[in-house]
Amino acid sequence: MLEARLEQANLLKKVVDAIKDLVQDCNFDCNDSGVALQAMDNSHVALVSMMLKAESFSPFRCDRNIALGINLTSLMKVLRCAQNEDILTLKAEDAPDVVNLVFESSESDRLSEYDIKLMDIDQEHLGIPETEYAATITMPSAEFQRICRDLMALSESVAIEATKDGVKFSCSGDIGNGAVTLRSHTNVEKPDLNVEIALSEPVALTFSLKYLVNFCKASGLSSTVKLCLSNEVPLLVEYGLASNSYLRFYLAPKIGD
Amino acid sequence: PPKQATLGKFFARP
Repeated sequence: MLEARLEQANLLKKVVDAIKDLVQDCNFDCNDSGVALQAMDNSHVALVSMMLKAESFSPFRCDRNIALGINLTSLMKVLRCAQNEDILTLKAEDAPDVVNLVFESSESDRLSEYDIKLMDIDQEHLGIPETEYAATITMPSAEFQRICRDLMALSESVAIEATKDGVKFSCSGDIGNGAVTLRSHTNVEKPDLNVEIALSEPVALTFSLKYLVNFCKASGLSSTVKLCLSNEVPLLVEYGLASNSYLRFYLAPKIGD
Repeated sequence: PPKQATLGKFFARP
């Protein structure tokens, strides 16, 4: 059986809220290392990969591999019934028909319980190769969100170019062009505002802004975001969570002329 | 204009 207690229901609420417009029905794969999810969007252009490690829960118990097939709209309806500060416990039997969610208020004796009917989801897992990325950019998640939103006002696509001088986000559209360039930057007092660019070779790739703006819905999960790029491979956008858990998005590039 | 690739081109199916 599965029994996993999250100190803050808000974490799962934010994760599901961030991915529910990209993917609809997902398997939450539970085993003794934690709760994982991998799902592609309908167009097979973007992929969500979530890992909530066992250490993110206290306690965490999962005796055998259980796939919980859940419709994210249904899950969101139930998660909205939780207060942000509530403690959340996920429970399921070994061959479950439902997943049980219990919300406990830390301040009162209120206890609420919901069951969500599970679905049989035949989901293909893609093998994501271990990649040594040519460029890794760590920046404030709010800054990345702002750049994507600003450039989307002008164009459907953004070119991301990383060189030793910095990272340039540029676009061109019907009304004109736009570009934002960031250089490495260290803010001693507010390290969350740092921009770090680790580069082994220059990279230039083009991506759809519609997807990037969608990924940025995860900005509330982490003050920083990591962009990993190599020429001619999908972009990795990673929001790190506590206890080495993470929410990752992969986006296939636009290629050719 | 460049064409949108899909992930199947890069990530292996099981």
